[in-house]
Amino acid sequence: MRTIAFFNQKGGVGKTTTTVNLGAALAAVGKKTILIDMDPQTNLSFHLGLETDKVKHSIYDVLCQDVALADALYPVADRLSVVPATPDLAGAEVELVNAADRESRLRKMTAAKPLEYDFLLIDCPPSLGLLTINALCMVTEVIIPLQAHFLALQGMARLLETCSMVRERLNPELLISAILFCQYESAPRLTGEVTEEVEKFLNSSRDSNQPWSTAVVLETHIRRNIKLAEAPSFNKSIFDYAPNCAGAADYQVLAEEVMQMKIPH
Amino acid sequence: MRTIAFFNQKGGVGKTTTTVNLGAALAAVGKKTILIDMDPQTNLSFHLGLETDKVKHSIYDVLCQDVALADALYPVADRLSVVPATPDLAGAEVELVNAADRESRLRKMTAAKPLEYDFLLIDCPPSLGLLTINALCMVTEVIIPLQAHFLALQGMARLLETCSMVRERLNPELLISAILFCQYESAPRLTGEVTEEVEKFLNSSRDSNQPWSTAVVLETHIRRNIKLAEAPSFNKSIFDYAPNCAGAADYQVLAEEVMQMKIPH
Ligand SMILES: Nc1ncnc2c1ncn2[C@@H]1O[C@H](COP(=O)(O)OP(=O)(O)OP(=O)(O)O)[C@@H](O)[C@H]1O
Ligand SMILES: Nc1ncnc2c1ncn2[C@@H]1O[C@H](COP(=O)(O)OP(=O)(O)OP(=O)(O)O)[C@@H](O)[C@H]1O
Ligand SMILES: [Mg+2]
Ligand SMILES: [Mg+2]
Repeated sequence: MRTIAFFNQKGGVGKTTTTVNLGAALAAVGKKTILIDMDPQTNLSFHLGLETDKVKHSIYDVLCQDVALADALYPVADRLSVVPATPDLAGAEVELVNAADRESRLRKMTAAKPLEYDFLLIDCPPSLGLLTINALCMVTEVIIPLQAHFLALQGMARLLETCSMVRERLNPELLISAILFCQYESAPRLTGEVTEEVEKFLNSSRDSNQPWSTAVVLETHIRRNIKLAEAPSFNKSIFDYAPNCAGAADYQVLAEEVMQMKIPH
Repeated sequence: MRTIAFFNQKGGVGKTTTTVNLGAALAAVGKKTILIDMDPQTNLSFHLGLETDKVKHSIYDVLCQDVALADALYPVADRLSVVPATPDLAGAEVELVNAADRESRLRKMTAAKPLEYDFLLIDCPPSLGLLTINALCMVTEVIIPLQAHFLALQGMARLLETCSMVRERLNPELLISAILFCQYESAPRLTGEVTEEVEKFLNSSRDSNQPWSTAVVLETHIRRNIKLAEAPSFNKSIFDYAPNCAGAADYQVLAEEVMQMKIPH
């Protein structure tokens, strides 16, 4: 099972939109996929129509009440299951502060019962707190959704530092496998400047032993497309809402590229 | 002094861009203005060119080291001063957890020394933690920057709940004075649907005693304009970077509208 966290503490870059639609695209081509909503905003759960007040077990129960991840799965489509978030997840970080294994709760409860899936994707909140650390502790890959804007670039240093810290102290397997440009607009000069800056940075760290030394910039860009912002209001993935739009095409091509990536483990 | 927090736990809606450019517009028309960067991502400080490793006092020192707000001000333009954030702010929430006055540290240290300013604007992080609570405890107004997207709307309920809780338990003066549409695109159908939904909601709560019962949707919309995303890379406000673009015009009009608002206190 490939485990991937979609992480960027910069807000609004496209973490949730990517986790939902890449997940749906992978399931559509036959991959059994789990999506975990790790954000107290519960955007992913809402996007896929999971009413948080009707679910029996949520990610909060997995982290704080010893429920195995396998027991908190809700099927939302063929080969696609979600571990939903509920608003009480906001309290999990404070509740876990004094637990001995506070960073590795998710890893532990994922391993508690066997899971027969091909992909496990995690939608992280826009922060560097314990929820994000739990996700980074559990996965082997991080994909960074990035908007080609300068403020998004400014936060990269802390994002990379966090991955380094987790790899050193908590999860030696952790790798940043890719950077994905979201809400991509090819025309603005800013786009070219930011993508160039990112490529230059990655090329300069090729022979370092950092978690990003083998990271690539994915060739697929997710173009800005209003249908991607409309789909959540219908509780559908882009494939069910507007299968012929550019957003659906981009996420389909992304799924192909992600499946073909060579992961160094 | 009018005190306004720009708050929305949804990421990437335009909190930082609005705090910086509204602040610059108010200063340009003669209002002495303070901007506080309350986000560990330090985007506002970076946007205005404040190198976080060169500042003597930051908002972290105000919250955790008893430095008065008046002693952490850095002038960045005529009549415009910033209280910068540094990365150690990320640790403030855990450090404050056991302090008796943990929610009202900012209010206390703002009152510690007199401030002769017309406006104090706070850029909040995309979360509902202690940093945001401190901001809500200190201000009398909240303006909610909102993108006319569905996921942004979904989070409104929790945002309003948080303001209610703070008003009931910590700051009886707190009012949501306005909602500001950012990254506004008039063409998509989604825009009309979301703005209608927000107007309907506000109209239905007019005679309730909630913090939003007198809130208005500002007539000014901040249109999507790539120059607003370019300006941070030059460490300039939109007025210094591209004074003739639509973004500069929108923030200028916004400043006029904000100055003319009737605030019920
Ligand atoms: N390619 C795109 N084109 C147009 N709109 C998009 C695109 N991707 C995402 N959006 C919209 O932009 C907003 C931000 O995206 P999203 O919520 O997925 O980001 P996020 O990184 O998960 O945000 P947060 O930091 O709050 O968790 C949402 O309203 C979403 O519908
Ligand atoms: N009106 C606009 N037109 C185009 N781009 C914009 C506009 N407003 C903001 N942006 C860009 O969109 C991104 C998100 O805006 P900003 O960082 O101000 O949001 P935020 O709410 O402060 O985000 P966070 O939740 O991470 O603090 C930034 O890259 C910014 O440059
Ligand atoms: Mg999200
Ligand atoms: Mg911000």
